[in-house]
Amino acid sequence: RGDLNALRSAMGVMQHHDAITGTEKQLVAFDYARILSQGMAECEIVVDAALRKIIAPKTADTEDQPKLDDEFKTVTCPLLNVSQCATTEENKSFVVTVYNPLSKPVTHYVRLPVIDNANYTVLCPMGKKQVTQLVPISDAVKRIPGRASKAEFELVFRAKNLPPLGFRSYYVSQDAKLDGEEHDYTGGQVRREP
Amino acid sequence: AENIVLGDHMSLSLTLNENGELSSATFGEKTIKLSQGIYYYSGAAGNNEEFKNRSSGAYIFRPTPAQPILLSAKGEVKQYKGPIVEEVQVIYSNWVSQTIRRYTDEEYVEVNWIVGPIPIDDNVGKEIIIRYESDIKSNGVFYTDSNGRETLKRVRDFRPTWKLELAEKISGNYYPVTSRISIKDEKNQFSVLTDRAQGGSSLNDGQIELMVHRRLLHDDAFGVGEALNETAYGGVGLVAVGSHYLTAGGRPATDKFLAHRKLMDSWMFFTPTPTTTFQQWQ
Repeated sequence: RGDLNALRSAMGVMQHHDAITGTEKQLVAFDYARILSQGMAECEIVVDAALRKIIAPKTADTEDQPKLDDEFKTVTCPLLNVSQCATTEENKSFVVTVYNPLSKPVTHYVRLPVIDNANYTVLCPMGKKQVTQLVPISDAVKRIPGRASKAEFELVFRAKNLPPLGFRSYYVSQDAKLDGEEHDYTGGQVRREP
Repeated sequence: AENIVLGDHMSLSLTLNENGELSSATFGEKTIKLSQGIYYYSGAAGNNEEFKNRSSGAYIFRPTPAQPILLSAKGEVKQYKGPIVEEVQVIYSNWVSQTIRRYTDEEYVEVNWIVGPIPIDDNVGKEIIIRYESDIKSNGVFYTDSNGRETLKRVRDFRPTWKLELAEKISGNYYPVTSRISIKDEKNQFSVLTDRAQGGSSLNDGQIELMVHRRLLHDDAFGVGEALNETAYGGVGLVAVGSHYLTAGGRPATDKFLAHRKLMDSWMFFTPTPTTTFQQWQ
């Protein structure tokens, strides 16, 4: 059970001009980062619980239907700005959920750090393949001190028309094969260029 | 040793010179001359006992009177093109680099900059700026937003309520930029949107500059009691990573919506699914 107030409280503290402008002592700056990070971590628990409730409210209780992997939590990746994310780098399949906090539909460009120059498939909830592109990560990013990542590429795709104040999830897999019936993809729409 | 062209001529195209710096941009039907450079100001250093000896520090930006020094004179350039994004990655030195991106369906240019760790071996504090220069005849006027709300008109070397005599022409014309800074003339408008609050100005007509990182070696005696000399992993100087979004010629509403999109950006959450197939998840 996460504590939403941890982030609320952190955001309250961060209204101080020292946090806004960077006029605090360095030890205070580190402490601000600690408080904010703890608040984010608490909210991650809440998001994980909420998404499980929305995505799989019934399936978890019935034996004949599969459920989401219980042992795997939904997490954020705060180091995406340096192209580092353990979930996207270490897993061959994962779900990316993109939340739109605006009251209008928006398109978001998802950039996911991945290790291999491999074939990735990104499926929307309707099973439609998304156009993807692999872009090599700049050497300047790779040598940022403290970055601990083996990612060499970013997998880019468009999360198009995200619903206002809502989310959409995408299933990403390396060399994914669909069970059962083949989906009818529009030939020209699926392209991938390194 | 050739110019690089990103985009198409229908919506947005960019020309970059052989160093990976922007040289012109066409936004829809509007073409503006656009160049860009990364510079640093040397921070003033003194004993703080008199006004003239005040150091640049956490509270104040006080560059030495000398012109800023260019950091982006020569870059190592790599270009990638694909169906979603075209990008040019430029490394100027082991502490200054940028990636210029143009997404196929978008009307803005993304400049993703990486600055740091700022070297201080020469014992000089440095304040790094990115400067965009256009052919817009802005006539001393520029616009900055006020905490992401109202956009305020700023006039160079001028205050609306008193007669101004500026002793420090650079910092005296700097304003907070929370989400965007713009210049315009009768034909064109050019805006730079930021992903965080920065200091910015238009020190000459057609110019916009924004400060992206600073590392200073002296306290400014305004209360913090230490120099703004941040270190991070392994004791090296901090590296700052961020983005500028450039728009021009567009409707003002486009800028505002883009500012909303970037300041309240979408959040991403990740769930590993090692045993859940797509059909099960669906």
